[in-house]
Amino acid sequence: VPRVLAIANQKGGVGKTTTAINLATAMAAVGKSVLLIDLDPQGNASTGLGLAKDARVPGSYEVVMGEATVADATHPTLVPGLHLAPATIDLAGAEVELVGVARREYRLLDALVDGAAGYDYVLIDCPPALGLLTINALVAANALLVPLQCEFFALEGLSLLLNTVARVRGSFNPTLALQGIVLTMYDKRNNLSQQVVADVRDTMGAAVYQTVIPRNVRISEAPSHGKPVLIYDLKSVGAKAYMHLASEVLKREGRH
Amino acid sequence: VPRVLAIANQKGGVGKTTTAINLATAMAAVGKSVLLIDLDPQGNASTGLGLAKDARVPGSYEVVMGEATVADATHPTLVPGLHLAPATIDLAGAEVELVGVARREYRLLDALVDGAAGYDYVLIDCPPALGLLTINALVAANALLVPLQCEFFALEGLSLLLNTVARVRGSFNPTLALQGIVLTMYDKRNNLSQQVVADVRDTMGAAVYQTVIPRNVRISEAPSHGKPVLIYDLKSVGAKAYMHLASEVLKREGRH
Ligand SMILES: Nc1ncnc2c1ncn2[C@@H]1O[C@H](COP(=O)(O)OP(=O)(O)OP(=O)(O)O)[C@@H](O)[C@H]1O
Ligand SMILES: Nc1ncnc2c1ncn2[C@@H]1O[C@H](COP(=O)(O)OP(=O)(O)OP(=O)(O)O)[C@@H](O)[C@H]1O
Ligand SMILES: [Mg+2]
Ligand SMILES: [Mg+2]
Repeated sequence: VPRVLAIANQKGGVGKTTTAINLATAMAAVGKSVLLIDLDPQGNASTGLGLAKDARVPGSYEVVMGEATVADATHPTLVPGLHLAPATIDLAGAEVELVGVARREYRLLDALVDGAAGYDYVLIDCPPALGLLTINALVAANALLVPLQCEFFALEGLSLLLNTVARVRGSFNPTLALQGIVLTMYDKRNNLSQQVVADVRDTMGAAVYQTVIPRNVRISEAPSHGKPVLIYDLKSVGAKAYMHLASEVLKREGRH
Repeated sequence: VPRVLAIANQKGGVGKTTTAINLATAMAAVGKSVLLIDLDPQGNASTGLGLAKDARVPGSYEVVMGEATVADATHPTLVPGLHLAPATIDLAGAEVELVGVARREYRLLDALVDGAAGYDYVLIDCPPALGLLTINALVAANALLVPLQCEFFALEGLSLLLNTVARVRGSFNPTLALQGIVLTMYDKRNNLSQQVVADVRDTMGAAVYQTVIPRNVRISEAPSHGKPVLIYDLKSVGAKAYMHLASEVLKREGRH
């Protein structure tokens, strides 16, 4: 049975997709069999892994709506060992379409129970919201990985997210754990960045990974080539940081 | 009757809130009477204007649910001429709560018809999604202002947003116009930034403002002091850019 990690934060633009793509790639690179589920109607993870727009149906929307199995919706990617269940804009309608439907919070979990048996890890890239899609990811997940941009607004949103996690743990998924918090887009020349890192380490302690992802232009260039930064520029500071992060994540996973 | 501008883009972290706060401030600074409506459950615009967390009810949620008038939900801010209708996390429930309710797309418009009479401009800060809250903003708006980060994923999302705007224009608000597209977080040392600016100017032409907002650390420091950058550091590159943007926006508005 795979371990399922949700990559979530309702604050926009903090590096969820970038972390999902590159962590999944780094884990596959060390021999893990990984499925990345794009659960964001924007479909950025699908684009960042080079999947053509016309090859995305069936995808995660059809899985959540019960119209396709995980196997139907899964594609190999350019990364050996990494498969992707893509997203389309149709996902944006799921929240309203599932109102009143039984077990609407468990749709993804129910699909993964049979559908993801062959993988070591399932990573879920969440949209910037705390709606039904993110709730489905948190209900399906064993643990949550939180990318946190080194900015003031991102710090403000952390308690909102942790409250939601506690609510999901209380009502739907009692074993949901916090895998960790990864600080992203760190700029060492910027006092605010340093202050946010210090604040987060103070308040969240050991939950925060040692690895900090620096702001690195190669990371933001990679998606336009449909590649993870680990493939676009393996020697870059950004690629190395995600490899360090993967080894920290796997070390924490090893304790289960 | 005020002119209503929606500040929207479903891509997260592109500078919607930063543009809403600083554009509203710059417009108030030149004598316009402005109401900023925070329609994002994160409440970043409310924080960025220094409104205490325990003073945010009634707010935009109560307005959208019909439990309060705009006047009930409005507070003065530290900026003369700028008022704010704050947001709370309760907004996150509105989409599901309004399923099946008549005129659910028009709730904000209906509230503004009587409630915003005394203002010259109403600006609406939208959440990073194309759900009912953003639809309400687009239905209530005369025009849309799109902050677009100089990054690949942000560029990819633009056609998604423009499709939604066309749908809203077709079904709910036939006079909805595009006020303009403002490029944000521009880094002149970065090829990708330059490429995105060139691409957007090629495809969107005169819709794109001449003013480009540079990446500027003073902009990201200001919210932690509860102030717009125009007040936090008037001499900064960021503050000057938002003042230029305001004069461009007002020039375009002058043609109505
Ligand atoms: N460490 C980094 N250095 C430089 N750019 C980065 C870094 N991480 C992410 N980016 C860029 O910043 C932007 C935001 O990142 P990303 O899209 O991964 O965030 P997100 O949280 O998934 O956004 P959304 O909330 O819209 O889903 C993207 O254009 C991405 O390429
Ligand atoms: N020009 C700029 N220079 C430097 N930092 C900026 C700039 N504009 C915005 N920021 C910072 O970038 C982050 C994202 O901006 P902001 O929160 O305004 O985006 P948003 O689109 O409103 O995000 P969301 O999608 O979560 O609502 C914030 O921390 C903000 O302070
Ligand atoms: Mg994303
Ligand atoms: Mg915002």
